[in-house]
Amino acid sequence: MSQRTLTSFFKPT
Amino acid sequence: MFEAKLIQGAILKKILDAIKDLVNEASWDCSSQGMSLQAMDTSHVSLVAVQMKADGFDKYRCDRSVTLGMNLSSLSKILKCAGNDDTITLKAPDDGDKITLVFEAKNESETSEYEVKLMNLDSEYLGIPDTPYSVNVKMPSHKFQRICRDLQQIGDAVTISCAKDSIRFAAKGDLGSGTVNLCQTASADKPEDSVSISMQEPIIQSFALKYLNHFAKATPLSPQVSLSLSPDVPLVVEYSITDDDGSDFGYIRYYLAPKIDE
Repeated sequence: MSQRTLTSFFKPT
Repeated sequence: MFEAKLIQGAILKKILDAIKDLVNEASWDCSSQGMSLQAMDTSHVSLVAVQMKADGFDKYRCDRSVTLGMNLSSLSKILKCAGNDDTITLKAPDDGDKITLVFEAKNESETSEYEVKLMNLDSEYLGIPDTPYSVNVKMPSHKFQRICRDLQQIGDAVTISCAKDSIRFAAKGDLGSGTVNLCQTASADKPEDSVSISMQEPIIQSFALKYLNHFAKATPLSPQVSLSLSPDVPLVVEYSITDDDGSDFGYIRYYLAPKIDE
C-alpha cells in the first residue's frame, strides 16, 4: 500500500 | 501585548507532549478568540490543529493578533521545568523576539521565569473542509492508545472497518495478524468508558500506525477520543480539552491521509 499526502486532499488557503 | 494565564498549567504541558514529536516548529496564532496552531509533519502525511479558547484561560489579554513562531521541542523542554500543579503565564510584547513563561508554584512563594526565542516561520495553512463524515466513533482514549500500540507490533498499517454497530482494527505482518473488534456499549453509567458508533455507510480504510501512535500521546488530555472517517478522505482523530471543572477549553485534532492499494 502507498501512503498519500494530506496536500492531495486539503489545499493551501 | 499578549498575556495568557493558566492556573492548570499541566494542560499546556500535556498539549506540548501531544504535538512535539510530530511537529518540530510551528506558529501559535493568538487573537482575542484564543490561541491556535496548525502544522503538518515534515512528510506532509499528517496535520495537527490545536485550539485553546480565550475564556478557558484564567486571564487572557491580546491587544492585537500576534503570531508566535517557535521550536516546539524547545518550548516543551522549558515546560518540563514547570511543576504539574504550577500556574503558567505566557507573555509576549508586541514586536518582541521572545516569549516569557512564568511558573508559579501553588501556595508557595517560588516563581520561575524562562524565555524562549521566537522564530519567523513560513507557515502554510491548509483549508480543511467542514464536511459530514460517514462514520463517527467515540471511544475511551486509553483503549485507542492500547489498540494502536498493540497492533504496531504486528504491522505498519491498521485497517479500520466499520459496519453496523461495531468497529474493527486489523493489522497483519510477517509474524501473523491481529484484530480488535469494539462494539457499541449500551451503558451510560460511565460515559468515559463508553463506545458509541454513528454510521451512515460502511467503510474500510487503512492508515499508518506510526502516526496514530503519535496522536495517542494526547491521551492524558481527554478520557474519550473521537474518530471520523469517510471514503477516501483523511481520518480525523479528536481529543477535546477540558479543565478540572469539566469546562470546554478547546481541542486537539489530528488529520491523517489514508494508505491506498496501488
